[in-house]
Amino acid sequence: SAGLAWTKRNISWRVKTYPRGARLSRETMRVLMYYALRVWGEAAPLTFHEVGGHSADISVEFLRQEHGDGSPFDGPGGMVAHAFFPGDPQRAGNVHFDSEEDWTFRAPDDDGMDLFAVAVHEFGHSLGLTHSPSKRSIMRPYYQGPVGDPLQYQLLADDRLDIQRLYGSRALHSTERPEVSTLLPALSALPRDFPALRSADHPDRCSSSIDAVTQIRGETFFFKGPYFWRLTQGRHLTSLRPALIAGFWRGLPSHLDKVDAVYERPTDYRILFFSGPLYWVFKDNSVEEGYPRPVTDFGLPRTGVDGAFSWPHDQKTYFFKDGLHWRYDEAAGHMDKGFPTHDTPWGPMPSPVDDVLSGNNGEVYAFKGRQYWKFDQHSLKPEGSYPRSIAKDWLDCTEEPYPPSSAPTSPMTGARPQPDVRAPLPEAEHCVCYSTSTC
Amino acid sequence: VPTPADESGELVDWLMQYGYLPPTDPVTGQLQTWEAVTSAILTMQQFAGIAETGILDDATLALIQMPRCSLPDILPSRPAKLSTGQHEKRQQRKSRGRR
Repeated sequence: SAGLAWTKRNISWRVKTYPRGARLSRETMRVLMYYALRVWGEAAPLTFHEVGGHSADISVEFLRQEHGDGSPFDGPGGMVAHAFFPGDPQRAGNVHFDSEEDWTFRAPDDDGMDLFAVAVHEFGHSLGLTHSPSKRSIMRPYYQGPVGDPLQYQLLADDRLDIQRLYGSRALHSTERPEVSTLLPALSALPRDFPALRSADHPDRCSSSIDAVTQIRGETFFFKGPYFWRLTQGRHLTSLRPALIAGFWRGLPSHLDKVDAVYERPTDYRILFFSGPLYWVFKDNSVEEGYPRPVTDFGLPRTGVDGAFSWPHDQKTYFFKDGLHWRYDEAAGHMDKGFPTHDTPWGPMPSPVDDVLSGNNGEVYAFKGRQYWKFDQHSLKPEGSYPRSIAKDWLDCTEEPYPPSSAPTSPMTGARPQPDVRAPLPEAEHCVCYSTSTC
Repeated sequence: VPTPADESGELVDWLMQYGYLPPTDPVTGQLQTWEAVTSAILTMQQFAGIAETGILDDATLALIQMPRCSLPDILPSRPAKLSTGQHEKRQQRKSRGRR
């Protein structure tokens, strides 16, 4: 080993950038990263959880040529990836893949670079392992082709011993799986879309208001009735069709009509669902024991909430109901004094709001009806070119929801909405390619 | 001092890139000695588990053309921590007066 290891055992990760024009979808790449980390988590007592934002311990990027770390890539072949050791003061946890390689998965040996095999190797470096002269080691510096099914792959004895020298061993019972938390679908389900839908009774994303919106592991989820739409970290809709909430988050009642609010708890990355007088706590896709519980646990009214979100700026959770808002201290486990109040830090905010969302940079979005407002992260004031259409900016709807002449004025500022060239332009990812023959 | 042949420049770069040879001194521009290169090739062949010939043979050439991780195989050695005894001796030497 490089002699240095993470002092923590709970390690966050994220894929920060993806290659352009890759034959693998972003979702496939993320799933492969998840499984590559799981390989190490099976051998050592390490816990990996995927996060959004900018503060992941292990940050995966696809970069090309000179990219500012003193180790430029060289196009296809040659140097394909590198990662920095935990003891590197500036670059620890950075994992770089050459975006000019032809990254593949389940492709023949001589057809591109198997992303899973390379990722397992690079994560080994991220955890403190150096290159191994052993011909069978995953830490051998030379690319040796695919290593087989990520679901079945296990470290060889030498690699297992090497990682255990740094972190100790994980004693797993036969039915246990290591903890590598994520919201990714199972690998075997990847080529298919998200949960199958019944006929055409799902809501139309281009004409619906939303019940709730949240950001989980850096991805954005819009909820409407019993369904949700999912957007990747780059704000790409993963499917034009919504998926069933109860089909994805196992443990919510199958007859659930709607959710009022959802947020990811920053202290432990649990996901909280609020619907009427009840709330549920999820660890990834599975409900925790003992839920649902009444929302009065939080000191909230028994009628529930309109919206909730966690603000990274102050690490507090804000709840909204009928024009009032509460501020909850997650670390202390109680509401802050002086709440509820009508005066939010972000003002003026539409009332009552459908839900509120925080972006990666601390900016805040308020959603009401089919429109949303963006609040600047510094001034906390609504930006001038809002409200804008939720459907158009977030849910990949191309039609103009309002003719320019009849554009509504803002209930807060009186200004007519103007086109905003800075707004995201969502693209839909409709297919997943596994090899050139099936792409 | 004999220097590597021009056509081996790529090999020398490769050996330096992956830690088998120390980087050239940017001040003196001192080239790697051929003995050092040969020794580095032997180390590299040993690490890779191929025949240790000390020359750029076909197997070695194939190896350096393989896709690989860009981290070095041989990490620069860090200054070893002094043992207590060594530390005391150094302190004693420092404290001795000059003649």
